[in-house]
Amino acid sequence: NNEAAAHDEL
Amino acid sequence: MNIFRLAGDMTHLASVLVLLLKIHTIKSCAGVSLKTQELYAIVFATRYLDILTSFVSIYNTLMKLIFLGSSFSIVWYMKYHKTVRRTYDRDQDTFRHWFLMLPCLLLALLIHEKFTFFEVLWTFSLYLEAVAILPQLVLLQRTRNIDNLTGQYIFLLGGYRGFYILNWIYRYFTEPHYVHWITWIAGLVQTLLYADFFYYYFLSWKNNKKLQLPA
Repeated sequence: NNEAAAHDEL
Repeated sequence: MNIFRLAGDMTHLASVLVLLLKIHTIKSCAGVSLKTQELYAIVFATRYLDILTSFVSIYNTLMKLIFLGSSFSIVWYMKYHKTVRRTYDRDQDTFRHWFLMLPCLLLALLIHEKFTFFEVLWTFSLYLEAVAILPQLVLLQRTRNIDNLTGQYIFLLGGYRGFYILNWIYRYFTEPHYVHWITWIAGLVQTLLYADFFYYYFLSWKNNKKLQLPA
């Protein structure tokens, strides 16, 4: 899983 | 973004706005746990550290700012506002919430997805959010009667993570490799902690009675 997708949630 | 996550974010937004509105309009924070509010401010501060470094979307950044701003202003109101602070019952709100933070930090140091400063703090914020409501629920047990707005605040706060669980299920089935066990388990524990509150909230709503939690 790429970096941004890891924390694209609030 | 999916409908479950949007519903979750809107429910979460509604919960902080309900609380901020209550405190701002009636200038009272009776029945509200400052400890829980402090924990939430720490949850957002440690979760949104990357607000300046990683940009996901306007929506994402805007919501982060709203959650940071609202949680810190609620703490400010309850601690420093001349009128509101007098309505805070500090001798009832005695949960040792710093004791919650240490286990969460230790757990984050042990169980995380990546051992980096940001990732460990992000994981810490997940664990802390799962238990942050405990001081508030303990306070409710003590004060027994709660006003509607505080009840609505807790109901919405518990509901938002429930929507997030639906969002994680949706993403698991629609996005390959979308697996985040830590987030899922923390979110499930968090929602389960509200289970008994939800039960009594529903009973009071069904029987149209004032919300009373058993001693």
